[in-house]
Amino acid sequence: NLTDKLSLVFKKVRGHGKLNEKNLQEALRDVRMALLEADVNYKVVKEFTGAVKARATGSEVMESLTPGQQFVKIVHEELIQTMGSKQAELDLKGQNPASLVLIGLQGSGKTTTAAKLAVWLRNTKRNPYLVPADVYRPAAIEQLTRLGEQIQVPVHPSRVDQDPVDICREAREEARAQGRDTLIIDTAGRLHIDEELMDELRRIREAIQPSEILMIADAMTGQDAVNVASRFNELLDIDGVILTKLDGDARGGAALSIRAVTGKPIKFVGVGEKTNALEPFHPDRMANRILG
Amino acid sequence: VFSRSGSRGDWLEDLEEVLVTADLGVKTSYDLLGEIKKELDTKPLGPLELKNALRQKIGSMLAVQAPAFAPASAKPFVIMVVGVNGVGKTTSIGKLAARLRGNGCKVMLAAADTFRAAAIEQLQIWADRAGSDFVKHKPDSDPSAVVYDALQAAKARNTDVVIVDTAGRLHTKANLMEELKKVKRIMSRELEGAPHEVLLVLDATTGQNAITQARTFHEALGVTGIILTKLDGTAKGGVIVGIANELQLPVRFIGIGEAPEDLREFDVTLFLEAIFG
Ligand SMILES: Nc1nc2c(ncn2[C@@H]2O[C@H](COP(=O)(O)OP(=O)(O)OP(=O)(O)O)[C@@H](O)[C@H]2O)c(=O)[nH]1
Ligand SMILES: Nc1nc2c(ncn2[C@@H]2O[C@H](COP(=O)(O)OP(=O)(O)OP(=O)(O)O)[C@@H](O)[C@H]2O)c(=O)[nH]1
Ligand SMILES: [Mg+2]
Ligand SMILES: [Mg+2]
Repeated sequence: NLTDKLSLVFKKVRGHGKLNEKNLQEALRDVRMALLEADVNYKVVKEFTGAVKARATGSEVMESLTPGQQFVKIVHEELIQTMGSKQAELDLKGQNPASLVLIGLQGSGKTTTAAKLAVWLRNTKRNPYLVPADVYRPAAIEQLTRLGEQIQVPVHPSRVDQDPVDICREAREEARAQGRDTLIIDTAGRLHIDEELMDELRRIREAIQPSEILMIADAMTGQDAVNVASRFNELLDIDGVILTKLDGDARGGAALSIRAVTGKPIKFVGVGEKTNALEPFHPDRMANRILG
Repeated sequence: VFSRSGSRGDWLEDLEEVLVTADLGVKTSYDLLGEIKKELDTKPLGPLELKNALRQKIGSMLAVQAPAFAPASAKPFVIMVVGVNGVGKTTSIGKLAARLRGNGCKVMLAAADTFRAAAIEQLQIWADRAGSDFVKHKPDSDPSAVVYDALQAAKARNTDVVIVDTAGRLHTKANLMEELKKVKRIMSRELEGAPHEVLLVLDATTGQNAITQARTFHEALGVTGIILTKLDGTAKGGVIVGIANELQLPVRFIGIGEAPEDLREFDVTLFLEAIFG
């Protein structure tokens, strides 16, 4: 893994004490390779290694008696710095009911995550109401309805012949009437380049002024993560990200890419198919995972 | 990217960016560029020639020697569809059913995803759309039992093609991979030669993890082909180059949308066009 590779590079340094240009280049190359293999975006890697190099050519590393350790420390710090160093929370104040809108590419895990969030919120003493707003995918409404039954959270009776914007408005009325304090709205998967469907999201936002718009992204996403995330963020100004399927063995470099291009925090991670498989995001754990 | 007159170092760096951002991965990209560099040492190639040499190399990597997809070669011809969560298995089965029906085949869909919420309902809708027979059990029942029933029914009803939908599962979950092996065993026990095709569905937006997925599913089941979905997005799906090179797995079809007709046979030229512009 990277720490091993870097310790090999710096082993050669110990004999001569200080770092020279050659072993710095080698170390930077190892960092670059590790990040690219982890699916961090090409341009994001360039900027990241540039930032590491700038710090590593300063006295912090060059004058250090343990330049290797200093270098590794810098890489870790820079990574955690980019990932967001503190835990991000859901901001549900100021609206009753509050609402979360889940958006993202097809198959990223929105419907499942909606159910997970309902369980999470109920455990924080909130009263969630699930809203199926996907009228396109076969049996999407059934899927969320089934999940709601499994976790005993009420699900809005959406119909496929409805407009998703109307569904959201009606659901908000229904939530108020039932005394539910948080709407969790599950939208259809869509491509960031589908103008009509991206406009649908804009109309949903306009209609219900959500507390949070959360982009759901698959942890195994490759280089395309930057295109997708920047487009969704550009058009909707997302509040945060939930990274799913982290129970697999994908390194998850998409996390760094998404954070780097949107500046928005990753708030939760999905770690399984069950409705209890949702955890808060830990930037340090993610940094270690990406570095391999 | 190649219109300026840069140094050969610049061209190679530009090509590296093209390959890596297309998800070919560092290893495959570096190997390919290494070969190109060797050619540069023997003859002076300009940027356009470099690009074409690279295109040719990738094209030949993708030209895997594998038996053709031949649903008429057995009756019933059994296709098992597998892959990790959310990649497009169920939707691809619906599209494939529509295509085969268009070719005059009598198709049956087996709902062997007995785990995920409304998975059976989702496949039912696709079966109705494509006019396919449909075999299902209750949710949470044994997927092997569904497959057993489907094969008995297929033999009895003179079915041409059976397509088996399985639950998405991460390749890292050993017990779930075992379940899949069991489903395959039941098939071969009930019908000689089944499954005739094991199609691994890969999402074009996936990065290097796709290679691990392919290796693991191939090792467990003997994958015979790939369906690469969601190529209608901006992802290039370059992971299939490394997969073709290492595992010799052919891409049977690509998914380019969510409608029944959004399935195409894999076309190497168009694939390379999307990467190199
Ligand atoms: N292993 C694992 N599977 C997950 C996780 N989150 C979701 N899934 C699975 O991923 C698949 C897709 O999840 P969905 O919730 O249907 O995804 P979606 O984004 O709603 O899909 P569309 O509505 O079609 O865009 C399902 O098989 C889920 O069980 C996770 O954190 N880990
Ligand atoms: N844009 C696009 N979307 C696709 C394509 N193929 C599938 N999808 C969408 O991807 C999402 C997931 O598709 P499914 O067929 O449910 O995927 P799956 O692999 O069966 O998922 P699980 O059974 O939950 O593991 C759905 O919203 C599909 O419409 C494609 O080629 N292009
Ligand atoms: Mg969904
Ligand atoms: Mg499915």
